[in-house]
Amino acid sequence: QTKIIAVANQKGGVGKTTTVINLAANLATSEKRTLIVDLDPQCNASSGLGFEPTEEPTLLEVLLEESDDPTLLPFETIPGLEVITGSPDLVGAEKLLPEGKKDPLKAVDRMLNRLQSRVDPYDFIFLDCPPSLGMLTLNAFTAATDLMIPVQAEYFALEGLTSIMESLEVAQTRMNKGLNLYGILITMMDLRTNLSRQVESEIRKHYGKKVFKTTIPRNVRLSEAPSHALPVTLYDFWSNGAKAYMELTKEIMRNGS
Amino acid sequence: QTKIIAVANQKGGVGKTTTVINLAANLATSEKRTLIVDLDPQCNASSGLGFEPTEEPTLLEVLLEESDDPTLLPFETIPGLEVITGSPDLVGAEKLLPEGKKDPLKAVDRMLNRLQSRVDPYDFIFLDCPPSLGMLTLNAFTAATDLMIPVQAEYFALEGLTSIMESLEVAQTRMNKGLNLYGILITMMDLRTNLSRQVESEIRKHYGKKVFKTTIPRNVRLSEAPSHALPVTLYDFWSNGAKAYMELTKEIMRNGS
Ligand SMILES: Nc1ncnc2c1ncn2[C@@H]1O[C@H](COP(=O)(O)OP(=O)(O)OP(=O)(O)O)[C@@H](O)[C@H]1O
Ligand SMILES: Nc1ncnc2c1ncn2[C@@H]1O[C@H](COP(=O)(O)OP(=O)(O)OP(=O)(O)O)[C@@H](O)[C@H]1O
Ligand SMILES: [Mg+2]
Ligand SMILES: [Mg+2]
Repeated sequence: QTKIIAVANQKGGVGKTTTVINLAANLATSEKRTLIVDLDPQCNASSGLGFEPTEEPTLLEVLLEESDDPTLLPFETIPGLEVITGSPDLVGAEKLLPEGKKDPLKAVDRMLNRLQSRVDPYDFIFLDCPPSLGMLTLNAFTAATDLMIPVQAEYFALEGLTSIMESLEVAQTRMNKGLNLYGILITMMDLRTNLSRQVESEIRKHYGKKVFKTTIPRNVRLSEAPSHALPVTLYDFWSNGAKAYMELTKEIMRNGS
Repeated sequence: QTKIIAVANQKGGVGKTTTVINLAANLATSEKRTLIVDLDPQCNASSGLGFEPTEEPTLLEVLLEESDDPTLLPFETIPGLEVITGSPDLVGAEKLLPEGKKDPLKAVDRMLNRLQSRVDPYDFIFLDCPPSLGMLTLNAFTAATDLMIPVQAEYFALEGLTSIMESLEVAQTRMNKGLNLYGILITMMDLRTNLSRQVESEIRKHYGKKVFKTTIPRNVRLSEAPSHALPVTLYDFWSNGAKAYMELTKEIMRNGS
């Protein structure tokens, strides 16, 4: 059974893309067949692994099912990890998906079904979402089996948690009954500041078991790695950032993935 | 002549809201009559100054001109600084503004004109934008005299700079000929890391005089201040964050605002 994990939070810059790249890479090196789909017009998950945005067809054209054969075959990066790259024209999804003939919220779901009928099944599929609760994120909610919410250990990100949790409830009632909260991941923890500790304890108080035990520290290696088109374990294996995402991978595998 | 400054960047978490709050507060204490309009459904600029989102009418209802008197009178915070708070229903602007009878891109422009006909003129109006290039950001581009682009000193934010610069060019040709680039502001500089220095030199090499001389350092006081509903100069006047935004305010006043 493939786990399709939407990684979403409308608050910007909380570590969605960094989590997708590094978690997916670690699962691939643990012999799990893994796919990343870059649903963000910024295409950070694509460029962070060294890929250019898609052309001929672009990911948006595939989602709109405009080309004859609307299947994008993924690129392979490190063994076991494949990527369907994004495209800047995804900005147009908000307006164009609802103008199509089919259910606009199921475009990603339909694409994944077409793909899965042609390739070996994946163990994990990660959907990297843009920082909004628009059409692309709602598509991810509809296609996913699970939702993962990265949250920076900061005040504005803490405030934003209530609205993504409300959107999850709406998604579970209206779009996808089976959508499960995979977990809330606290990112960019800076143990030297009270703010990080206060925000972490606030989140754990409210959301308890829904929060991963592993937290990700602020670590410059995590922000350097994408400029070398590498996941952090291949860029600097001994860094705190690499260790934390390794811990998180173990926690996920222990939970029975 | 009122300066209407859109603060925008589709890359999330680069310091848009932090810049709007702190720059606007400094200009207000320098005897400039200043207004903040919170166009982000997350309402961070509103809550960062201690305000709840608008209700009866919400900012979206005002932009849709649904209520009898579609004018929101701003709240005053510190002397000289007023805020038109956002509302979570702004998420609906993407779909609802184009369904109205009037030009959907001029909704913010019309609102500001209605407001300015009823109150004393402002010296500065700041439009805080959500992390996307959707309907609300395009409205800000249309209503503004100037665009300010905060950029984190990080790889993904550097990559995103090209696409916001392209959007500026499109806006100048199609929506608002007079839209001027006020400047690119480098934020969250961490002088201890090579990454920050490399990104800064890259940005200055490409964009030269368009980049403010002042850079904003990473400083925890900036992320603590909003939880106390205060601009950083009132929260911790002697912090590096407060000093940097003070420097920026002086640079702006020196440039002849
Ligand atoms: N734990 C960390 N320590 C240090 N830097 C980090 C960490 N996680 C992410 N970063 C950096 O912070 C920035 C924001 O992270 P990222 O782009 O992954 O967030 P995002 O939520 O995907 O952003 P967006 O909302 O724009 O999609 C990036 O420059 C990234 O390299
Ligand atoms: N110079 C700085 N030093 C330390 N923290 C900062 C700095 N500037 C902003 N922050 C913090 O970083 C986070 C992101 O900043 P902010 O919310 O202002 O960015 P934004 O671009 O408005 O985000 P969004 O894209 O979600 O609207 C916030 O938690 C903020 O408090
Ligand atoms: Mg991202
Ligand atoms: Mg903001």
